[in-house]
Amino acid sequence: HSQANGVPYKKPFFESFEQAPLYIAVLTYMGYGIVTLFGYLRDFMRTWGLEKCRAAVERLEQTDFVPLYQDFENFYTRNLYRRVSDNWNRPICSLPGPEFDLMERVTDDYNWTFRYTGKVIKNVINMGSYNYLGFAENDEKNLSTVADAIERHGLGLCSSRHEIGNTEVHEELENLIARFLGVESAMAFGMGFATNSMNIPALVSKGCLILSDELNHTSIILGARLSGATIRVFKHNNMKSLEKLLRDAIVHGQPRTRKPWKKILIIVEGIYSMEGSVVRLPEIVALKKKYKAYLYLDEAHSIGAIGPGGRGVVEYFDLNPADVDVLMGTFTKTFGAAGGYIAGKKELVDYLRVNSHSAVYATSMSSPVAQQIIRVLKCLMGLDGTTIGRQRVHRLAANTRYFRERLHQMGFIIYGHEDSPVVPLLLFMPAKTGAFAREMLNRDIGVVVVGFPATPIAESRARFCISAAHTQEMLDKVLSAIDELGDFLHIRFSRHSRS
Amino acid sequence: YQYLLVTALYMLEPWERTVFNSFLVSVVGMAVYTGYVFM
Amino acid sequence: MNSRGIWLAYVLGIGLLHIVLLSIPFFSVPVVWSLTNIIHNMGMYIFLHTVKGTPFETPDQGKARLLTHWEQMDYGVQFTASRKFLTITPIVLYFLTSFYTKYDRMHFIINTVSLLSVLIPKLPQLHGVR
Repeated sequence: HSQANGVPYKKPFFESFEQAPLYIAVLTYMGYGIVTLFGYLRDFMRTWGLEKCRAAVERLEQTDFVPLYQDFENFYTRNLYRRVSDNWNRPICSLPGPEFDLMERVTDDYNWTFRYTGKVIKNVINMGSYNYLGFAENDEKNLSTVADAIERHGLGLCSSRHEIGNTEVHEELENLIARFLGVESAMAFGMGFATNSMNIPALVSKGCLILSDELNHTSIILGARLSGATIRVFKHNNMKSLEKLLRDAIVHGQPRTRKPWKKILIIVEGIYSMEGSVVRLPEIVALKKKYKAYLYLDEAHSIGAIGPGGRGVVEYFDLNPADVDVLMGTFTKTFGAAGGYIAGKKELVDYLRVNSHSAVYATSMSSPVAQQIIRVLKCLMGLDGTTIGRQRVHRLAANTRYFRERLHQMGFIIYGHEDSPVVPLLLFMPAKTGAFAREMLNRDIGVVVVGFPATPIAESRARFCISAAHTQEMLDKVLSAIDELGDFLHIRFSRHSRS
Repeated sequence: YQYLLVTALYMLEPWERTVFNSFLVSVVGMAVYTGYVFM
Repeated sequence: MNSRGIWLAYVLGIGLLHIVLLSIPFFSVPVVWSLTNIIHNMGMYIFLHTVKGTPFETPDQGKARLLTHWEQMDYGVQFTASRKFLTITPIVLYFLTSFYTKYDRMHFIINTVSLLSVLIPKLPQLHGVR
């Protein structure tokens, strides 16, 4: 990749997506086939009244109306997901910190209904929350400013930014975000998802072209669809695929009319939370400059989680923030808060202040949440007189490297970039996914497992989110549990030689 | 346990596993018989 | 249908179906081959050309709900590798079946009708036709 003026990366860019042996893929399809066949058998029995249908169906009086419940679209929910659904939506009864407490629940009818036993499973290690820097905490001394904000402004402002929902807390927060990111201006929104879905339509419209990574988040997809712009999808993190689309867009222009596109907007994410991959930002910036396109970078998972100062992938690759036209991120993950931001040039932010759907209609971010974000930002920037923020960023980086290396040594297939705190461990078969989550809970470890259709059919996985708040003992306990399950469930699929 | 995991029978209810296993046993039984007759 | 190993799994599935039928003692070899062909084509017709929509929720605001699996494949692009593969397999199976049934008239007619039932819906001219 050496270019005229040196290499795009200042450090080696290492990410892996190792494939399992072919027989694993075949056995995975066979498993899905068997469960699907039994699903059809069960649906047949439900249709002919041989079995009571527990899923939501229309009442007799409603049958002549438009169907409320798409029967076939819930086939997977009824016949696959339901069977292992005890692994999802677990009732957590504490904050999503490095450890949390779970309500124990049991089922008498194969997960159609649950009942609580009243017992609490205490101190379960939390490997599923996006609590990257461990700021999801509730000790009194750290949250005094948040308590003051509640005293001064109450819990909610119940008005939009264009009316009385605009307070000095918001302005302080936005100035701090702009300073943290090193850009001219920033704007905060009350909801992370809406930051994408409501602002992309304000930036592009019909006659524009959106080049979107195939694994982009649903909020980006919704925003792109609402905008009315033409959407083209390039392969995940694949620069050749992106450049080909850019060239076609420049050379051929709009379909039929052949007019040049009004704007070309490349939309990517900093860290992909299902793959654990990091965007190839230096190459994308080089492409956008070459083809005069705009770049929209969604740092939902990377802000605070990567880079020496926690400033995200722009800092991680040591790039100039001005190279990215629209910097977007959310406060839901690292900041232990809610909401999102858009940052960039002042004229961009001022335009959004006037034209963004969120600014006009949505309730603005509530003050205690804004105050929590200000607290975390000051901690990250060292403005609170401590180095806690920077220590946590380094702690997270160390935990991530350690965790990934150990899993790799144990022979598991893990996806993504070596510095990404999101660590997908591939399980492939649907039954192993359910068994893994159950066995880990038996060992007091809470994990998130993901399967088809949220992932490709042959790539079910467990997704670990590392936190700076995880201690070495916690990580070692998790790793030894995974090591044990590696033999018990036979999930060591990697064929790379174990270092 | 591996058999249950790989065939995804792990996700099914006991009676479904029984149905699948009896189907499998009968197919294998018939295959053995047919092979024997054929030989 | 582009996933890695799914074509191999599909061919192995046909082989497994054939072995299951072959293990039934009172079926002759021609009957077994014709049954393999007919059951395979019936399954292909149902799963690819009859069932509409997706067995799970998709974020496309219900666009796929009225399309069969065959029409949803590769976003509707024709002559892709998967489409060619799924068009060729029933034909190959038909040739094998015709050979093993020694071109008996009755078998031939039944298998030909069965083959056409899965080839005709695959024609690009019939994309989206009801």
